[in-house]
Amino acid sequence: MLEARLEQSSVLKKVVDAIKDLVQDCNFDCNDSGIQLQAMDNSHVALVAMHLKTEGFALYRCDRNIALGINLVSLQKVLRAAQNEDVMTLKAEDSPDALSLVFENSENDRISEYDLKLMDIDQEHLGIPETEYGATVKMPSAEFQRICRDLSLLSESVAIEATKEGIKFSCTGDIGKGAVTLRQNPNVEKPELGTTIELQEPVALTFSLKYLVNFCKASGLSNTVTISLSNEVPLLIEYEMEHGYVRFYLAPKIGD
Amino acid sequence: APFQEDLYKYFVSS
Repeated sequence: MLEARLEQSSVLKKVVDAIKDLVQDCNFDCNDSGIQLQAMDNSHVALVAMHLKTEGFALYRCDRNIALGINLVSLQKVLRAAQNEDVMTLKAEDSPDALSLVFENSENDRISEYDLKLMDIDQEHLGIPETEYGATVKMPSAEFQRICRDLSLLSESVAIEATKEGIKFSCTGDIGKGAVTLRQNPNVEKPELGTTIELQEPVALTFSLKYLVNFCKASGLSNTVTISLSNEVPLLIEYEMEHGYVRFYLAPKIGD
Repeated sequence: APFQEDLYKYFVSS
């Protein structure tokens, strides 16, 4: 059986908020390394991979591998009943029909108990090859979100170019064009506010802004985001948590 | 508009 306790409900709430517009139904795979999820969006253009490691749980017990087939819209409805600071305990049998969720406030005088019906989801698991990226950019997640939102008002797609000068996001649309260039600027005092660029080779790729804006819903998970790019391979956007991560992969656009 | 690639081209079923 599975028994997993999070000190703060906000962790799972934020993860679900971050991915629910990308995927609807997905398996939460529970095993001795924690809770993992991998799912592709309907159009096969974007993939999300999530891992909440056992170290992130106040208590974690999972005797055998359990797949929890969850509709994320339904899960979000149940999670609304949890306050951010509530302790959350997830419980499931070995072949579960339902996931039990218990939310307890810090004063220990309120216990909320919910059951979420599970579904059988036949989900394909994709192997993601190890990639040496041409460029890896680490920057404040709020800044990345702002750039994506601003450019999405002008165009459907953004060109991302990483060179030794910096990383440039540019787009052209019906009303005009826009570009934002970030130069390497490590912040010694507050590393989470700095921008660092590791460049093996110049990279230039084009991506759909609709998806990037969607990924930015994970900004609440981490102050920083890591963007990894290589020519002609999917973009990797990673939000690292203290004990886990949410990663998004996005296929590039090609041709004109 | 540029053509959007499919992830199946890059990632393999495992």
